[in-house]
Amino acid sequence: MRTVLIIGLGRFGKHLALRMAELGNEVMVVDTDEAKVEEMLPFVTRAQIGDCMNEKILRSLGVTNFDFCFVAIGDNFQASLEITSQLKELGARYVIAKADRTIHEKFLLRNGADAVIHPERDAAMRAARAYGARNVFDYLELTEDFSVIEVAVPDSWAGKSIGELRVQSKYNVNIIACKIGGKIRPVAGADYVLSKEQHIIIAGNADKCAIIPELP
Amino acid sequence: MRTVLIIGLGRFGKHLALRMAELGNEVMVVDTDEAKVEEMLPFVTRAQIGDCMNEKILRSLGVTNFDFCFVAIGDNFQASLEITSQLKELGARYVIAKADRTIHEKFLLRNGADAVIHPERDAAMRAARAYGARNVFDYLELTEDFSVIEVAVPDSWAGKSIGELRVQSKYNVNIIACKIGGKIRPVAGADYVLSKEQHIIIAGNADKCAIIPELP
Ligand SMILES: Nc1ncnc2c1ncn2[C@@H]1O[C@H](COP(=O)(O)OP(=O)(O)OP(=O)(O)O)[C@@H](O)[C@H]1O
Ligand SMILES: Nc1ncnc2c1ncn2[C@@H]1O[C@H](COP(=O)(O)OP(=O)(O)OP(=O)(O)O)[C@@H](O)[C@H]1O
Repeated sequence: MRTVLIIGLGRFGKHLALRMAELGNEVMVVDTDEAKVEEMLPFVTRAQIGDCMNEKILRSLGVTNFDFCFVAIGDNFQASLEITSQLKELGARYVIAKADRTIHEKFLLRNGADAVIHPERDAAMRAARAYGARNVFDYLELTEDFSVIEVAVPDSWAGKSIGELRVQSKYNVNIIACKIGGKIRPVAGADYVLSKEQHIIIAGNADKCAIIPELP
Repeated sequence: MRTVLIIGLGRFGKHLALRMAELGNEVMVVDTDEAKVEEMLPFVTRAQIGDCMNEKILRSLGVTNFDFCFVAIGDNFQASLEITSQLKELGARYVIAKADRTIHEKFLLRNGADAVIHPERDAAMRAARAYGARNVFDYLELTEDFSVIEVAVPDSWAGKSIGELRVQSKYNVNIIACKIGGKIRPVAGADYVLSKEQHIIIAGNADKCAIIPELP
Protein backbone atom coordinates (compact mmCIF):
# COMPACT_ATOMS: atom_id res chain seq x y z
CA MET A 1 0.00 0.00 0.00
CA ARG A 2 1.33 3.43 -0.85
CA THR A 3 0.45 7.02 -0.05
CA VAL A 4 -0.08 9.23 -3.07
CA LEU A 5 -0.91 12.87 -3.61
CA ILE A 6 -2.78 13.78 -6.77
CA ILE A 7 -3.06 17.44 -7.75
CA GLY A 8 -5.64 18.06 -10.45
CA LEU A 9 -8.84 16.13 -11.05
CA GLY A 10 -9.12 16.30 -14.84
CA ARG A 11 -9.87 13.02 -16.60
CA PHE A 12 -6.41 11.60 -15.97
CA GLY A 13 -6.19 12.72 -12.34
CA LYS A 14 -9.66 11.50 -11.51
CA HIS A 15 -9.24 8.05 -13.08
CA LEU A 16 -5.86 7.75 -11.40
CA ALA A 17 -7.25 8.64 -7.98
CA LEU A 18 -10.17 6.24 -8.25
CA ARG A 19 -8.01 3.37 -9.45
CA MET A 20 -5.28 3.98 -6.87
CA ALA A 21 -7.92 3.96 -4.14
CA GLU A 22 -9.50 0.81 -5.55
CA LEU A 23 -6.11 -0.89 -5.34
CA GLY A 24 -5.97 -0.11 -1.64
CA ASN A 25 -3.57 2.82 -1.62
CA GLU A 26 -3.97 5.93 0.54
CA VAL A 27 -4.98 8.71 -1.79
CA MET A 28 -5.14 12.46 -1.21
CA VAL A 29 -6.52 14.70 -3.94
CA VAL A 30 -6.40 18.47 -4.34
CA ASP A 31 -8.15 20.68 -6.88
CA THR A 32 -9.37 24.28 -7.09
CA ASP A 33 -12.77 23.05 -8.28
CA GLU A 34 -15.09 22.41 -5.34
CA ALA A 35 -17.49 20.15 -7.23
CA LYS A 36 -14.67 17.90 -8.42
CA VAL A 37 -13.24 17.60 -4.92
CA GLU A 38 -16.62 16.80 -3.35
CA GLU A 39 -17.28 14.11 -5.96
CA MET A 40 -14.12 12.28 -4.80
CA LEU A 41 -14.89 12.38 -1.08
CA PRO A 42 -16.52 8.92 -0.82
CA PHE A 43 -13.63 7.24 -2.63
CA VAL A 44 -10.35 8.68 -1.39
CA THR A 45 -8.61 9.07 1.97
CA ARG A 46 -8.47 12.88 1.85
CA ALA A 47 -9.83 15.46 -0.56
CA GLN A 48 -8.99 19.14 -0.30
CA ILE A 49 -10.00 22.25 -2.19
CA GLY A 50 -6.99 24.44 -2.84
CA ASP A 51 -4.90 26.33 -5.34
CA CYS A 52 -1.53 24.58 -5.48
CA MET A 53 0.10 27.60 -7.10
CA ASN A 54 -0.14 29.07 -3.61
CA GLU A 55 3.04 27.95 -1.88
CA LYS A 56 1.46 28.07 1.59
CA ILE A 57 -1.23 25.66 0.55
CA LEU A 58 1.24 23.33 -1.12
CA ARG A 59 3.44 23.38 1.99
CA SER A 60 0.47 22.56 4.22
CA LEU A 61 -0.07 19.28 2.34
CA GLY A 62 3.05 17.75 3.90
CA VAL A 63 4.42 16.59 0.57
CA THR A 64 7.34 14.69 2.08
CA ASN A 65 4.87 12.18 3.51
CA PHE A 66 3.84 10.82 0.14
CA ASP A 67 5.52 8.01 -1.77
CA PHE A 68 4.46 9.69 -5.00
CA CYS A 69 3.12 13.10 -5.97
CA PHE A 70 1.24 13.43 -9.24
CA VAL A 71 0.71 16.75 -11.00
CA ALA A 72 -2.25 15.97 -13.22
CA ILE A 73 -2.74 19.40 -14.77
CA GLY A 74 -2.46 19.44 -18.53
CA ASP A 75 -3.97 22.57 -19.99
CA ASN A 76 -2.24 25.11 -17.81
CA PHE A 77 1.42 24.66 -18.65
CA GLN A 78 2.59 27.31 -16.22
CA ALA A 79 0.65 25.83 -13.31
CA SER A 80 1.86 22.32 -13.99
CA LEU A 81 5.48 23.48 -14.30
CA GLU A 82 5.45 25.68 -11.21
CA ILE A 83 3.71 23.12 -9.02
CA THR A 84 6.06 20.35 -10.17
CA SER A 85 9.11 22.46 -9.44
CA GLN A 86 7.71 23.63 -6.10
CA LEU A 87 6.93 20.08 -4.98
CA LYS A 88 10.52 19.04 -5.58
CA GLU A 89 11.83 22.06 -3.68
CA LEU A 90 9.60 21.18 -0.73
CA GLY A 91 11.22 17.75 -0.64
CA ALA A 92 8.70 15.54 -2.46
CA ARG A 93 10.28 12.10 -2.88
CA TYR A 94 9.09 11.35 -6.38
CA VAL A 95 7.10 13.64 -8.67
CA ILE A 96 5.24 12.39 -11.73
CA ALA A 97 3.80 15.03 -14.02
CA LYS A 98 1.36 14.76 -16.87
CA ALA A 99 2.36 16.44 -20.11
CA ASP A 100 0.24 17.28 -23.12
CA ARG A 101 2.98 18.19 -25.53
CA THR A 102 6.57 17.12 -26.11
CA ILE A 103 7.97 20.57 -25.34
CA HIS A 104 5.96 20.51 -22.11
CA GLU A 105 7.57 17.18 -21.24
CA LYS A 106 11.09 18.57 -21.73
CA PHE A 107 10.47 21.48 -19.39
CA LEU A 108 8.92 19.27 -16.75
CA LEU A 109 11.83 16.83 -16.72
CA ARG A 110 14.27 19.70 -16.37
CA ASN A 111 12.34 21.31 -13.56
CA GLY A 112 11.53 18.74 -10.94
CA ALA A 113 9.62 15.92 -12.59
CA ASP A 114 11.13 12.48 -11.93
CA ALA A 115 8.86 11.01 -14.58
CA VAL A 116 6.40 12.31 -17.13
CA ILE A 117 3.26 10.69 -18.48
CA HIS A 118 2.02 11.79 -21.90
CA PRO A 119 -1.33 10.04 -22.44
CA GLU A 120 -2.06 10.97 -26.07
CA ARG A 121 1.40 10.27 -27.34
CA ASP A 122 1.78 7.06 -25.33
CA ALA A 123 -1.59 5.86 -26.65
CA ALA A 124 -0.58 6.79 -30.19
CA MET A 125 2.73 4.90 -29.91
CA ARG A 126 0.97 1.78 -28.67
CA ALA A 127 -1.72 1.97 -31.33
CA ALA A 128 0.88 2.47 -34.07
CA ARG A 129 2.70 -0.63 -32.90
CA ALA A 130 -0.41 -2.71 -32.34
CA TYR A 131 -2.14 -1.88 -35.60
CA GLY A 132 0.81 -0.86 -37.72
CA ALA A 133 3.27 -3.54 -38.58
CA ARG A 134 2.34 -6.79 -40.21
CA ASN A 135 2.72 -9.84 -37.97
CA VAL A 136 3.79 -7.77 -35.03
CA PHE A 137 1.57 -6.36 -32.31
CA ASP A 138 3.72 -4.58 -29.79
CA TYR A 139 2.29 -4.69 -26.34
CA LEU A 140 5.08 -3.11 -24.54
CA GLU A 141 8.51 -1.64 -24.85
CA LEU A 142 9.75 -1.87 -21.31
CA THR A 143 12.93 -0.13 -22.38
CA GLU A 144 14.44 0.59 -25.80
CA ASP A 145 16.02 -2.80 -25.70
CA PHE A 146 13.35 -4.95 -24.12
CA SER A 147 9.96 -5.67 -25.61
CA VAL A 148 6.95 -7.91 -25.31
CA ILE A 149 5.42 -8.46 -28.72
CA GLU A 150 2.84 -10.70 -30.39
CA VAL A 151 3.85 -12.38 -33.64
CA ALA A 152 2.50 -14.98 -36.01
CA VAL A 153 4.13 -18.42 -35.67
CA PRO A 154 6.82 -18.76 -38.36
CA ASP A 155 5.93 -21.53 -40.86
CA SER A 156 9.07 -23.46 -40.02
CA TRP A 157 8.07 -23.54 -36.34
CA ALA A 158 4.61 -25.00 -36.85
CA GLY A 159 4.17 -28.47 -35.38
CA LYS A 160 7.33 -28.25 -33.29
CA SER A 161 7.67 -27.80 -29.55
CA ILE A 162 9.37 -24.83 -27.89
CA GLY A 163 12.03 -27.12 -26.44
CA GLU A 164 12.64 -28.79 -29.79
CA LEU A 165 13.11 -25.41 -31.43
CA ARG A 166 15.46 -24.39 -28.63
CA VAL A 167 13.85 -20.95 -28.83
CA GLN A 168 15.47 -19.55 -25.72
CA SER A 169 19.04 -20.67 -26.32
CA LYS A 170 19.01 -20.18 -30.08
CA TYR A 171 17.12 -16.90 -30.43
CA ASN A 172 17.45 -15.38 -26.96
CA VAL A 173 13.75 -14.69 -26.58
CA ASN A 174 11.17 -16.16 -24.26
CA ILE A 175 7.80 -17.36 -25.54
CA ILE A 176 5.61 -16.35 -22.65
CA ALA A 177 2.13 -16.88 -23.99
CA CYS A 178 0.11 -17.87 -27.02
CA LYS A 179 -3.02 -16.29 -28.40
CA ILE A 180 -5.68 -18.56 -29.87
CA GLY A 181 -8.93 -17.13 -31.15
CA GLY A 182 -8.24 -13.87 -29.40
CA LYS A 183 -7.69 -15.46 -25.98
CA ILE A 184 -4.26 -15.30 -24.40
CA ARG A 185 -2.94 -18.32 -22.50
CA PRO A 186 0.33 -18.42 -20.58
CA VAL A 187 2.92 -20.86 -21.92
CA ALA A 188 5.28 -22.29 -19.38
CA GLY A 189 6.56 -25.59 -20.73
CA ALA A 190 9.22 -26.64 -23.20
CA ASP A 191 7.01 -29.37 -24.62
CA TYR A 192 4.34 -26.90 -25.79
CA VAL A 193 3.77 -27.46 -29.51
CA LEU A 194 3.25 -24.41 -31.76
CA SER A 195 0.69 -24.22 -34.54
CA LYS A 196 -0.15 -21.74 -37.31
CA GLU A 197 -3.60 -21.02 -35.86
CA GLN A 198 -2.06 -19.17 -32.97
CA HIS A 199 0.05 -16.15 -32.35
CA ILE A 200 2.87 -16.29 -29.85
CA ILE A 201 3.79 -13.56 -27.42
CA ILE A 202 7.53 -13.25 -27.08
CA ALA A 203 9.68 -11.27 -24.69
CA GLY A 204 13.29 -10.17 -25.04
CA ASN A 205 15.61 -7.66 -26.59
CA ALA A 206 13.78 -5.72 -29.29
CA ASP A 207 16.29 -6.62 -32.01
CA LYS A 208 16.16 -10.30 -31.08
CA CYS A 209 12.36 -10.21 -31.11
CA ALA A 210 12.39 -8.55 -34.51
CA ILE A 211 14.15 -11.56 -36.02
CA ILE A 212 11.23 -13.88 -35.33
CA PRO A 213 8.67 -12.44 -37.81
CA GLU A 214 11.35 -12.60 -40.49
CA LEU A 215 11.99 -16.34 -40.08
CA PRO A 216 10.80 -18.66 -42.90
CA MET B 1 3.02 -2.80 -44.10
CA ARG B 2 -0.54 -1.59 -43.68
CA THR B 3 -2.73 1.12 -45.11
CA VAL B 4 -4.37 3.35 -42.53
CA LEU B 5 -6.74 6.28 -42.64
CA ILE B 6 -6.53 8.79 -39.81
CA ILE B 7 -9.29 11.37 -39.44
CA GLY B 8 -8.39 14.17 -37.05
CA LEU B 9 -4.94 15.60 -36.41
CA GLY B 10 -5.19 16.48 -32.72
CA ARG B 11 -2.30 15.36 -30.54
CA PHE B 12 -3.30 11.70 -30.67
CA GLY B 13 -4.03 11.65 -34.41
CA LYS B 14 -0.86 13.50 -35.30
CA HIS B 15 1.45 11.32 -33.18
CA LEU B 16 -0.29 8.24 -34.54
CA ALA B 17 0.15 9.34 -38.14
CA LEU B 18 3.82 10.21 -37.71
CA ARG B 19 4.63 6.98 -35.91
CA MET B 20 2.66 4.80 -38.34
CA ALA B 21 4.52 6.44 -41.24
CA GLU B 22 7.85 5.99 -39.46
CA LEU B 23 7.11 2.28 -39.15
CA GLY B 24 6.69 2.06 -42.90
CA ASN B 25 2.92 1.97 -43.21
CA GLU B 26 0.90 3.82 -45.85
CA VAL B 27 -0.83 6.66 -44.08
CA MET B 28 -3.60 8.96 -45.25
CA VAL B 29 -4.71 11.82 -43.02
CA VAL B 30 -7.76 14.08 -43.21
CA ASP B 31 -8.61 17.18 -41.18
CA THR B 32 -10.67 20.34 -41.63
CA ASP B 33 -7.70 22.42 -40.52
CA GLU B 34 -5.53 23.39 -43.49
CA ALA B 35 -2.43 24.19 -41.45
CA LYS B 36 -2.51 20.81 -39.73
CA VAL B 37 -2.89 18.96 -43.01
CA GLU B 38 -0.05 20.87 -44.66
CA GLU B 39 2.25 20.16 -41.73
CA MET B 40 1.82 16.43 -42.35
CA LEU B 41 2.51 16.50 -46.10
CA PRO B 42 6.24 15.64 -45.90
CA PHE B 43 5.61 12.66 -43.66
CA VAL B 44 2.57 10.78 -44.87
CA THR B 45 1.44 9.13 -48.10
CA ARG B 46 -1.63 11.37 -48.57
CA ALA B 47 -2.99 14.35 -46.71
CA GLN B 48 -6.36 15.89 -47.48
CA ILE B 49 -8.32 18.85 -46.17
CA GLY B 50 -11.95 17.93 -45.68
CA ASP B 51 -14.91 17.82 -43.34
CA CYS B 52 -15.65 14.16 -42.68
CA MET B 53 -19.16 14.97 -41.45
CA ASN B 54 -19.85 15.49 -45.14
CA GLU B 55 -20.82 12.07 -46.44
CA LYS B 56 -19.66 12.84 -49.99
CA ILE B 57 -16.19 13.64 -48.78
CA LEU B 58 -16.04 10.55 -46.59
CA ARG B 59 -17.19 8.39 -49.49
CA SER B 60 -14.53 9.86 -51.76
CA LEU B 61 -11.79 8.59 -49.46
CA GLY B 62 -12.40 4.99 -50.53
CA VAL B 63 -12.61 3.74 -46.96
CA THR B 64 -12.82 0.07 -47.93
CA ASN B 65 -9.21 0.26 -49.12
CA PHE B 66 -7.77 0.76 -45.66
CA ASP B 67 -6.79 -1.97 -43.21
CA PHE B 68 -7.69 0.36 -40.37
CA CYS B 69 -9.60 3.64 -40.07
CA PHE B 70 -8.95 5.82 -37.03
CA VAL B 71 -11.34 8.50 -35.85
CA ALA B 72 -9.09 10.69 -33.75
CA ILE B 73 -11.57 13.38 -32.80
CA GLY B 74 -12.07 13.77 -29.08
CA ASP B 75 -13.69 17.06 -28.26
CA ASN B 76 -16.56 16.92 -30.68
CA PHE B 77 -18.58 13.92 -29.52
CA GLN B 78 -21.16 14.23 -32.23
CA ALA B 79 -18.58 14.41 -35.00
CA SER B 80 -16.66 11.44 -33.70
CA LEU B 81 -19.82 9.36 -33.33
CA GLU B 82 -21.27 10.26 -36.71
CA ILE B 83 -18.03 9.73 -38.59
CA THR B 84 -17.41 6.39 -36.85
CA SER B 85 -20.88 5.16 -37.67
CA GLN B 86 -20.68 6.47 -41.25
CA LEU B 87 -17.34 4.73 -41.85
CA LYS B 88 -18.81 1.41 -40.84
CA GLU B 89 -21.82 1.92 -43.10
CA LEU B 90 -19.51 2.67 -46.02
CA GLY B 91 -17.84 -0.69 -45.45
CA ALA B 92 -14.70 0.22 -43.49
CA ARG B 93 -13.01 -3.03 -42.42
CA TYR B 94 -11.97 -2.01 -38.93
CA VAL B 95 -12.70 1.28 -37.19
CA ILE B 96 -10.81 2.46 -34.12
CA ALA B 97 -12.16 5.53 -32.38
CA LYS B 98 -10.64 7.69 -29.70
CA ALA B 99 -12.83 8.42 -26.70
CA ASP B 100 -12.41 11.04 -24.02
CA ARG B 101 -15.00 9.83 -21.58
CA THR B 102 -16.45 6.48 -20.59
CA ILE B 103 -19.94 7.35 -21.79
CA HIS B 104 -18.40 8.38 -25.11
CA GLU B 105 -16.72 4.98 -25.33
CA LYS B 106 -20.03 3.15 -24.81
CA PHE B 107 -21.74 5.05 -27.61
CA LEU B 108 -18.84 4.51 -29.98
CA LEU B 109 -18.75 0.75 -29.42
CA ARG B 110 -22.48 0.54 -30.03
CA ASN B 111 -22.31 2.60 -33.19
CA GLY B 112 -19.60 1.26 -35.43
CA ALA B 113 -16.34 1.30 -33.50
CA ASP B 114 -14.55 -2.06 -33.49
CA ALA B 115 -12.20 -0.77 -30.82
CA VAL B 116 -11.89 2.33 -28.71
CA ILE B 117 -8.78 4.00 -27.34
CA HIS B 118 -9.14 6.14 -24.23
CA PRO B 119 -5.72 7.78 -23.66
CA GLU B 120 -6.27 9.49 -20.30
CA ARG B 121 -7.97 6.55 -18.67
CA ASP B 122 -5.53 4.00 -20.12
CA ALA B 123 -2.60 6.10 -18.89
CA ALA B 124 -4.22 6.44 -15.46
CA MET B 125 -4.76 2.67 -15.18
CA ARG B 126 -1.15 1.95 -16.06
CA ALA B 127 0.16 4.58 -13.68
CA ALA B 128 -2.02 3.28 -10.86
CA ARG B 129 -0.63 -0.18 -11.37
CA ALA B 130 2.95 0.90 -11.85
CA TYR B 131 3.13 3.25 -8.88
CA GLY B 132 0.37 1.85 -6.69
CA ALA B 133 0.99 -1.49 -5.12
CA ARG B 134 3.95 -2.36 -2.90
CA ASN B 135 6.45 -4.76 -4.48
CA VAL B 136 4.40 -4.97 -7.62
CA PHE B 137 4.70 -2.74 -10.65
CA ASP B 138 2.18 -3.93 -13.18
CA TYR B 139 3.35 -3.28 -16.66
CA LEU B 140 0.63 -4.97 -18.45
CA GLU B 141 -2.54 -6.96 -18.09
CA LEU B 142 -2.76 -8.61 -21.45
CA THR B 143 -6.05 -10.14 -20.37
CA GLU B 144 -7.72 -10.54 -16.97
CA ASP B 145 -5.79 -13.71 -16.48
CA PHE B 146 -2.43 -12.87 -17.93
CA SER B 147 -0.05 -10.26 -16.60
CA VAL B 148 3.49 -9.03 -16.83
CA ILE B 149 4.56 -7.58 -13.49
CA GLU B 150 7.71 -6.44 -11.74
CA VAL B 151 8.30 -7.70 -8.21
CA ALA B 152 11.04 -7.68 -5.59
CA VAL B 153 13.00 -10.93 -5.35
CA PRO B 154 11.59 -12.98 -2.45
CA ASP B 155 14.20 -13.40 0.35
CA SER B 156 14.13 -17.17 0.03
CA TRP B 157 15.02 -16.89 -3.66
CA ALA B 158 18.12 -14.74 -3.23
CA GLY B 159 21.35 -16.45 -4.23
CA LYS B 160 19.56 -19.23 -6.11
CA SER B 161 19.28 -19.80 -9.83
CA ILE B 162 16.01 -19.82 -11.75
CA GLY B 163 16.54 -23.48 -12.68
CA GLU B 164 17.35 -24.44 -9.09
CA LEU B 165 14.15 -22.76 -7.90
CA ARG B 166 12.21 -24.56 -10.65
CA VAL B 167 10.24 -21.32 -11.04
CA GLN B 168 8.39 -22.34 -14.19
CA SER B 169 7.32 -25.80 -13.18
CA LYS B 170 6.65 -25.01 -9.52
CA TYR B 171 4.94 -21.61 -9.78
CA ASN B 172 3.77 -21.56 -13.39
CA VAL B 173 5.28 -18.16 -14.12
CA ASN B 174 8.08 -17.13 -16.41
CA ILE B 175 10.85 -14.81 -15.21
CA ILE B 176 11.43 -12.85 -18.38
CA ALA B 177 13.71 -10.06 -17.23
CA CYS B 178 15.43 -8.51 -14.26
CA LYS B 179 15.74 -4.87 -13.35
CA ILE B 180 18.99 -3.67 -11.80
CA GLY B 181 19.52 -0.03 -10.97
CA GLY B 182 16.55 0.93 -13.10
CA LYS B 183 17.82 -0.87 -16.21
CA ILE B 184 15.92 -3.84 -17.54
CA ARG B 185 17.84 -6.84 -18.89
CA PRO B 186 16.25 -9.86 -20.53
CA VAL B 187 16.74 -13.15 -18.68
CA ALA B 188 16.78 -16.24 -20.81
CA GLY B 189 18.72 -18.88 -18.93
CA ALA B 190 17.92 -21.33 -16.16
CA ASP B 191 21.32 -20.78 -14.54
CA TYR B 192 20.66 -17.09 -13.94
CA VAL B 193 21.16 -16.38 -10.20
CA LEU B 194 18.76 -14.00 -8.45
CA SER B 195 19.80 -11.39 -5.91
CA LYS B 196 18.00 -8.96 -3.59
CA GLU B 197 19.43 -5.91 -5.37
CA GLN B 198 17.27 -6.60 -8.37
CA HIS B 199 13.63 -6.78 -9.23
CA ILE B 200 12.37 -9.55 -11.49
CA ILE B 201 9.78 -9.17 -14.19
CA ILE B 202 7.48 -12.15 -14.29
CA ALA B 203 4.81 -13.20 -16.76
CA GLY B 204 1.90 -15.53 -16.31
CA ASN B 205 -1.59 -15.89 -14.96
CA ALA B 206 -2.39 -12.95 -12.69
CA ASP B 207 -3.23 -15.16 -9.70
CA LYS B 208 -0.05 -17.16 -10.11
CA CYS B 209 1.99 -13.97 -10.37
CA ALA B 210 0.34 -12.62 -7.25
CA ILE B 211 1.75 -15.51 -5.21
CA ILE B 212 5.34 -14.43 -5.79
CA PRO B 213 5.39 -11.19 -3.74
CA GLU B 214 3.85 -13.14 -0.86
CA LEU B 215 6.63 -15.74 -0.70
CA PRO B 216 8.99 -15.60 2.30
N1 LIG C 1 -3.36 25.66 -9.40
C1 LIG C 1 -4.16 24.59 -9.32
N2 LIG C 1 -4.34 23.99 -8.13
C2 LIG C 1 -5.16 22.91 -8.02
N3 LIG C 1 -5.82 22.35 -9.05
C3 LIG C 1 -5.66 22.91 -10.28
C4 LIG C 1 -4.82 24.06 -10.47
N4 LIG C 1 -4.86 24.37 -11.78
C5 LIG C 1 -5.68 23.50 -12.39
N5 LIG C 1 -6.18 22.63 -11.48
C6 LIG C 1 -7.10 21.55 -11.74
O1 LIG C 1 -6.47 20.56 -12.50
C7 LIG C 1 -7.47 19.81 -13.18
C8 LIG C 1 -6.96 19.37 -14.54
O2 LIG C 1 -6.69 20.43 -15.31
P1 LIG C 1 -7.03 20.47 -16.84
O3 LIG C 1 -8.41 20.01 -17.08
O4 LIG C 1 -6.60 21.78 -17.34
O5 LIG C 1 -6.04 19.42 -17.41
P2 LIG C 1 -6.25 18.40 -18.54
O6 LIG C 1 -4.90 17.99 -18.93
O7 LIG C 1 -7.14 18.95 -19.59
O8 LIG C 1 -6.96 17.20 -17.85
P3 LIG C 1 -7.25 15.79 -18.47
O9 LIG C 1 -6.64 15.73 -19.83
O10 LIG C 1 -6.63 14.85 -17.50
O11 LIG C 1 -8.73 15.71 -18.51
C9 LIG C 1 -8.73 20.67 -13.22
O12 LIG C 1 -9.73 20.00 -12.50
C10 LIG C 1 -8.32 21.96 -12.54
O13 LIG C 1 -9.32 22.48 -11.70
N1 LIG D 1 -15.65 16.82 -39.11
C1 LIG D 1 -14.32 16.81 -39.08
N2 LIG D 1 -13.63 16.39 -40.17
C2 LIG D 1 -12.29 16.37 -40.16
N3 LIG D 1 -11.52 16.70 -39.10
C3 LIG D 1 -12.16 17.11 -37.99
C4 LIG D 1 -13.58 17.18 -37.92
N4 LIG D 1 -13.91 17.60 -36.67
C5 LIG D 1 -12.75 17.81 -36.00
N5 LIG D 1 -11.71 17.53 -36.79
C6 LIG D 1 -10.30 17.62 -36.44
O1 LIG D 1 -9.99 16.65 -35.49
C7 LIG D 1 -8.82 17.07 -34.77
C8 LIG D 1 -8.90 16.62 -33.32
O2 LIG D 1 -9.96 17.19 -32.72
P1 LIG D 1 -9.91 17.70 -31.23
O3 LIG D 1 -8.71 18.55 -31.05
O4 LIG D 1 -11.23 18.21 -30.93
O5 LIG D 1 -9.75 16.37 -30.47
P2 LIG D 1 -8.90 16.09 -29.19
O6 LIG D 1 -9.45 14.84 -28.65
O7 LIG D 1 -8.87 17.27 -28.29
O8 LIG D 1 -7.48 15.82 -29.74
P3 LIG D 1 -6.26 15.29 -28.91
O9 LIG D 1 -6.69 14.97 -27.50
O10 LIG D 1 -5.83 14.08 -29.67
O11 LIG D 1 -5.29 16.41 -28.97
C9 LIG D 1 -8.73 18.58 -34.96
O12 LIG D 1 -7.53 18.85 -35.64
C10 LIG D 1 -9.93 18.95 -35.80
O13 LIG D 1 -9.64 19.92 -36.77
